[in-house]
Amino acid sequence: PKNTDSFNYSRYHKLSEIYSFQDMLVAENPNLVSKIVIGQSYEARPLSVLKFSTGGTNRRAIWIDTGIHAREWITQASGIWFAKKIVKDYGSDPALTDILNNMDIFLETVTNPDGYDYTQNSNRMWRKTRKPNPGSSCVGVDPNRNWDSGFGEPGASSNPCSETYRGPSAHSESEVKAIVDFVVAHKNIKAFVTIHSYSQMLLYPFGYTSAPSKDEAELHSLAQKAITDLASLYGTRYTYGSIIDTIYQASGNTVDWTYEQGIKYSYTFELRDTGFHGFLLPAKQIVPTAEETWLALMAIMSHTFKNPY
Amino acid sequence: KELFKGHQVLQIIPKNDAQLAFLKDLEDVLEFELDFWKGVTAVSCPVHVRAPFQFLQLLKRILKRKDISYVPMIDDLQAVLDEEQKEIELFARSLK
Repeated sequence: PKNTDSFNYSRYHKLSEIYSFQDMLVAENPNLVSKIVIGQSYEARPLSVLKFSTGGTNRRAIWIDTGIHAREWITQASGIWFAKKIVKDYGSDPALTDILNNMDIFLETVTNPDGYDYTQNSNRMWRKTRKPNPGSSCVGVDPNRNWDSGFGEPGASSNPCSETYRGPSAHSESEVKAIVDFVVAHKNIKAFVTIHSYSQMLLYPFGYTSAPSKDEAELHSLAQKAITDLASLYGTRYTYGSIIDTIYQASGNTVDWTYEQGIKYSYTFELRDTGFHGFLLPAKQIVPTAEETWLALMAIMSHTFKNPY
Repeated sequence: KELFKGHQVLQIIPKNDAQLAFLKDLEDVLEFELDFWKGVTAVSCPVHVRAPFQFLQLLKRILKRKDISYVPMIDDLQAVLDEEQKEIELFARSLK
């Protein structure tokens, strides 16, 4: 494709195509979109983040990431669609325009690029990062168990061969550390949404403990609004709640850490489906999935915008 | 390139606490190379597990012995992956 209008959003794309898409989007929208590189993956790929900003200095911000688990292809594909949606709707959708006139949005579409490339070329079922583990023949760490929040507690594995291996230490994975450093340095991120698939869920902290977060009532009510908006498009039904109550105990996960950093609106999505296709969601479902998820994202972003803290 | 010929994804729904506990133990057995797409959570909640061809019959025998029912969610994973790959290649060709 020569531009982002002719990019096919209904197909899964190789990493190089996603990188090209990002560069095209930046080139086409220089006053709205820029690309920042927050670090390097283990295999030295850039960890690129699209920044959507209409100006200002260190404005309140919203973070969205997709693809931290490599094989969850619907998430990277949705991330690309969100990026285009933001530039299309800015100036025409009043709610998004309001948000972007006051806040920045950061979008990392391929959070685990080594893993994604590996799923494209070697093993479609790969989930983790690609860093070798000394003393083990098994490779990689689950980057959603590597955060410094309940790290090492039940709900993650200490075995490098497990799909939920937590890693040797918190933030040992450069893909995780890059986000940690960025969030800590930014200091003004007010919503953090990390996107997974599949199970059709919208979850909030905590995962490592059954103790409710102090904002549980508000997070619960916002989750309900978000999934109601999501369902309004195609009737896709989501469940919602805290991670530990809704799925299972998961220690060292992303949103527990972001919440404990003071980012109140910390959510993790599980996109389509519920078990017909699993990680192999047919490409024709990419756009519908992204469209309905966008409605939920808008609910979270609008609420964050209207409820400064 | 890793192939998944003969791998199946099974949907298992634990009916009681004993079955749930057994499946939880199974999750920790790395020797069977089981890949839990959807982990073990609660009674009546579906578990999805990818079983490699070499352990598939063993897994099915174990589940049967424990009176745990299952249905194949994906019959032949490689067939689905081939389809996905074909679609990607067709698209790439149409671009050219």
